[in-house]
Amino acid sequence: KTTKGVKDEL
Amino acid sequence: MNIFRFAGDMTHLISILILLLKIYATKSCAGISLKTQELYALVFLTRYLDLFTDYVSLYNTVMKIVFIASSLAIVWCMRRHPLVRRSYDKDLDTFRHQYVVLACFVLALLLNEKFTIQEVFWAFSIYLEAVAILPQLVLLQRSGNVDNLTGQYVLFLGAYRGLYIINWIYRYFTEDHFTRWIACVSGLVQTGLYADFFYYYYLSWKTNTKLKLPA
Repeated sequence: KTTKGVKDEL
Repeated sequence: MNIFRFAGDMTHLISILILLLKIYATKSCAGISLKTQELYALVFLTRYLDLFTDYVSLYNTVMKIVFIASSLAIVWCMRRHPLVRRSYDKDLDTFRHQYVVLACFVLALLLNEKFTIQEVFWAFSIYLEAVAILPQLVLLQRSGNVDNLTGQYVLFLGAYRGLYIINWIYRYFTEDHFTRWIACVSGLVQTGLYADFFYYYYLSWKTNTKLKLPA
């Protein structure tokens, strides 16, 4: 689960 | 990671490879805007500041390095390569992109998720990516005709943005912590910029004529 604000996209 | 996001990254990668192939194979960059390529290099450099600090996945890290390296390689070719640089349409590529850089930076100072260096530069890179294609579209309109590789380059770039939007819609409905409103809004604006190009591209494909953009 991505937490709010983590930049997991390019 | 969903299939839409992966497909989006792949079409983005293909668009860059098309450009590299065109420049390498023809040793020419006619019809390509150096300003757009410089803006893209700036987008990747300012967006991936977290390259060495936040590790998300091997895929992300590899793709970030590939995007930074390929965009810098294109700029280097167009500026330094003795053969390629001669074919650069300097007097056609006249979009004043420094104003765009400034506007995006001011907007990033005002609109960001957190007022830190990394977040401001991230927001800056998101806004800049939305308008980075403008010099290229202006150059295509100026030069009137669009050679098919450059046309395909813009087509794949548009496909990458479209797939990212589908990816955001998908994530919005499947994840509870999905808040990337800056990227979503900016991505919508960016995709809108491509829409008119797509329209003329589709027309030229349908009527089987050379792609002409209204000056």
